Amino acid sequence: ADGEGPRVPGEAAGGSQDELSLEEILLLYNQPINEEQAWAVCYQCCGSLRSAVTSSSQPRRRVRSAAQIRVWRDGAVTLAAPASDTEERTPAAGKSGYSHCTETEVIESLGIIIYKALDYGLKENEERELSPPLEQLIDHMANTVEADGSNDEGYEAADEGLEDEEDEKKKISAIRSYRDVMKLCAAHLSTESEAPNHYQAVCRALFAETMELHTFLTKIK
Amino acid sequence: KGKSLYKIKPRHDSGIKAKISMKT
Repeated sequence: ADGEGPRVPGEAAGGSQDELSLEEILLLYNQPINEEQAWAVCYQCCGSLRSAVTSSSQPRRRVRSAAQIRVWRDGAVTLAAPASDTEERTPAAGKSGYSHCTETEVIESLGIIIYKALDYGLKENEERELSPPLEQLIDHMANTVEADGSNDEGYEAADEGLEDEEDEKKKISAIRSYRDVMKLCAAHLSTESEAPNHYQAVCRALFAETMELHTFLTKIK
Repeated sequence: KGKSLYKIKPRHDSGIKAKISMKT
């Protein structure tokens, strides 16, 4: 589609290059995503998942790897089926099988994968210092199933932080839906109403810059 | 362009990385 160089590894044969997986982006840059990209991918992915809930009967599935998160040229982010989804189709899949997956379980898995993308390349004994709002978002996303609303006190009791931190926790103590995640991502911006355009632009730039880098590296080779 | 700037600290048992690791 871009007319030059080989396609990004992993692209399906044929067709235009209109999407990249988060895994391809990480591999190409060989570094983690930045915080703004994490907010944007969360927002955009939850937006598409939310649309899918209302517009189709597509089964919910957990996010098992960054390869499933697809960033599109136009800034959309979607969740693809695993490359090999036989695992999820086994009768033994049970709780983790996508046919029984709840929205909070999808959010949990998305939070984990987003964190791993932020943590990409770091050693086991190293931890990235995240901004408190993003860390709290991911923390709550990844713990949604256990938290289940009533366990919120556990977080607050464990963190005897400043009052404004307590307020922040209260705001994000109840992530139960894609909409909740999107609201929190929007609240991260100075003007919440700009969230759709802003996060789409961030993801569009992520796609475009990754393709530029790929083209550049191809020419160098 | 596209650069990630971030600080790295030692991993803590009570940190988010440890909690995420326990889930995976």
